[in-house]
Amino acid sequence: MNIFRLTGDLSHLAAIIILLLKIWKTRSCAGISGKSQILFALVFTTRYLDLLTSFISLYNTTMKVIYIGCAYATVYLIYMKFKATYDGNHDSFRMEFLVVPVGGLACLVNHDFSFLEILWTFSIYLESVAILPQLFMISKTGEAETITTHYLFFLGLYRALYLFNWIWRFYFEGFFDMIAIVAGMVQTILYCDFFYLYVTKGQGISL
Amino acid sequence: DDPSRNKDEL
Repeated sequence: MNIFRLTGDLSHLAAIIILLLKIWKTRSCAGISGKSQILFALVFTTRYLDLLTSFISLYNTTMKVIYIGCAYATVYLIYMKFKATYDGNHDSFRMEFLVVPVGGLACLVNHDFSFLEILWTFSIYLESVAILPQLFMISKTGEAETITTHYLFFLGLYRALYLFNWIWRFYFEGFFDMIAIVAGMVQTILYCDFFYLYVTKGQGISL
Repeated sequence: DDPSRNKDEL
């Protein structure tokens, strides 16, 4: 564990909590892409199946359970509890355009053609593009609530910090995982446009 | 490389 990975995990946790609290407190998921949240729930489900097979550390297990729990709670709030406030017309990105190619790529490019490894690879590739429906929705509505921009900021920051974590691990441990690094770069690059607007605008954003 | 090595990351 290093400072970049720890702050990255905390930034990710902050993003997840911010979103969940925003929906819960305002009793509304206006401006939130339910499809991105479904994809994130799928990312965590396929990546954290090893919860059932191996124990790494209390921190690791606790964070995985929190991530999965919050992801499904968010999907539940959007599609069940506050369904009336879900803006389905603007959340029109076709998820299958992401899941199918990512599934195919995970079968072609991976470290090991085993069940858990393919699922892990699928989740890494999917996470890199899972935010697209949300960014697409904001570009369609032309605006985002301030709290949503904070959510996106911390979510984008987490993987950027992970890139520094991988530099750190390569330098000090001689370890690197090309699949995670390339996907992490793609994921972070997708936020660049948003980061620019977030930093220059500060308040509500129009992509 | 041993792919299981980085599974300590979230």
